[in-house]
Amino acid sequence: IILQTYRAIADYEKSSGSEMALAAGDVVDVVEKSESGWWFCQMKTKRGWVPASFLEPLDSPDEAEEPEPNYAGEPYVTIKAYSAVEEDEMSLLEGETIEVIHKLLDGWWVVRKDDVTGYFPSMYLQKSGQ
Amino acid sequence: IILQTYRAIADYEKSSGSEMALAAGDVVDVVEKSESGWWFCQMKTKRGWVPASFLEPLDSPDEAEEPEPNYAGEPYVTIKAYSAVEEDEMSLLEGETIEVIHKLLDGWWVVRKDDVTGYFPSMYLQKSGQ
Amino acid sequence: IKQPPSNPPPRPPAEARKKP
Repeated sequence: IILQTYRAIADYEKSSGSEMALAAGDVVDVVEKSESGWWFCQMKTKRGWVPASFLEPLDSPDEAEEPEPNYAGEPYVTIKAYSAVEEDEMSLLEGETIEVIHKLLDGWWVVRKDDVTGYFPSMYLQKSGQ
Repeated sequence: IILQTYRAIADYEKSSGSEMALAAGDVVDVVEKSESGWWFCQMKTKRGWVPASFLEPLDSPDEAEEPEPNYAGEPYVTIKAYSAVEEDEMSLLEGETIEVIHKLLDGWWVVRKDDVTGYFPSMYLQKSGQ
Repeated sequence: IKQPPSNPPPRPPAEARKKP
């Protein structure tokens, strides 16, 4: 089935449960057209990368999903320099060897170099030996 | 494949083309989790009835989709009374016989009774003889 | 698919009003 695609030309607020709100510019597929002037539509699926830290699980939002810390530390090397913006972050140059203590899901890992620990972007780290 | 469902806990504005914006409360399916903390998500598909008059075709928005008027008129009878709210609408009681001149897609049909024409909700009309 | 709402949809938005 090929559905026709339409664009909303104005905002529309729902006035009952079976309706769908529209924002001007929204793109929809039309599933069914009623002569009454009500059309049953499906919002075009939006997809893209979002920061994990902006999401919580739908069920049991308090349930801990984060992996356990590994205080022994896992050796990684920095592949890009980063200067701390916030006080709890680490400033490191490229090519520095550190230990990853905690691989948090938001992508800011807890790392340790000598006796200093702090957050560092995981995308600037590579497992040692790779 | 069963995808995990998450809820956005805050608004997020896109900062690049491959990202997806979030509004607090949005529900998403997580397609892929990158260790970088970027998760590739798909917005939960919203569906529902919307007014056709709020939509335009995505391609060729000016292309006429409306059926042609029928000035001879097609006999219908009102199945529910309606009092005109706007000046170009018809006020009719239940059980009145009228002629439908133009079946517009937005569900507000042009009807004629005697020498008066105006808009009337199609869902309050039934073809005569049914 | 559920039935459409039982009230008529709103008149077209100002952006789309057609001449009678």
